Amino acid sequence: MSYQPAISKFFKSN
Amino acid sequence: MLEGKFEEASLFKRIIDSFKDCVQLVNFNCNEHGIAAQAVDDSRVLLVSLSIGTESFQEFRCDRGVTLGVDLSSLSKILRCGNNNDNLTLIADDTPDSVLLLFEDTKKDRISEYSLKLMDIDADFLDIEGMEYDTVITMPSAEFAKVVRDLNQLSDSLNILVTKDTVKFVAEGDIGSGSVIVKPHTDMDKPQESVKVELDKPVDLTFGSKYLLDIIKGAGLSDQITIKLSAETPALFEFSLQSGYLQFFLAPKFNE
Repeated sequence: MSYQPAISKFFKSN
Repeated sequence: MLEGKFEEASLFKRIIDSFKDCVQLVNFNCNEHGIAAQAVDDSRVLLVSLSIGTESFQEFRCDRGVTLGVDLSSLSKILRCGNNNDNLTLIADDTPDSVLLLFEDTKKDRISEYSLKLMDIDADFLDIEGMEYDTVITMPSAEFAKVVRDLNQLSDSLNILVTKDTVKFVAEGDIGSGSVIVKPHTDMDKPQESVKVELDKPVDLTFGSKYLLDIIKGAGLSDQITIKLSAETPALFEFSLQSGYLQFFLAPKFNE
C-alpha cells in the first residue's frame, strides 16, 4: 500500500 | 494599473490550457516583473507555479502590485472568443473587481472586449524556493508526455529510477508491466531532442499517473521539460517560457 501526502507538508507557508 | 499586451493571444491561451484542468481558482499576482501565480489542486497533492516575465509580453506595465483572483474555467471561456493570432491585452486598475481582455485582429481592424469578474480567493502561498535536488533530467517534453501516456495504460503509478547512465520509467499493473529507458545523448542538429542527466545521487521515486497526465498538458509550452528529483521530496517538473516558466511540484508516493 502507498499514500501520497499533501504538498503543503513539504513547504513552509508564507 | 496593469496593462499587459501579448503579441499573440495563443501564448496566454496555451499557458492557461496547461493547468486549467488541475486547478480552478487562482490568484494572479502582477507587479513590475510580470505575472505570477501559485495554486494547489483539489487533492492537495499537486502544486502549480507560474511566472510570466515581462519579456513574454509585447508591452507590459504594472506600477503597483495587483492581485487578480480568477476562476480559470471562466477565463478559458473568454479566451476561446479570441483568435490565436490576435493581440491580447489584459487591463486592470489598482483595486480591480474585474479584468478587461482586449483582442485585436491586426489585419482586419476588429476589436473585441470582454470583462471577467474577479473573485476573492483565500489561498496559502507556499515557499517553494531553495529546494535542492539529487538529479536533474532535461528531455524532450513530447517524449516525456508519450512515456507518461503509454505507461498510464498499465498502472496508476509510475516509477522513475535514475542512475548515471539511464532514466528508467516503470509501470506495473494488473494486465502486465512496461518500462521505457531513456539514455542521455546530445543531438547537435536538434538540441531540443537531447537528453541530459545531472546526477548527485541515484533516485527511485513513484508518482501517481493521474497527476503526471495533468503535468504533461504543459508540453505544448516548451520543447523540453526539466525534471528535478530527490528522495522523499516533491519532484519539480518545469516547462520554460521565453521569459518565465510553468512549474509543477508533485509529492511522491510513500509506502505505508
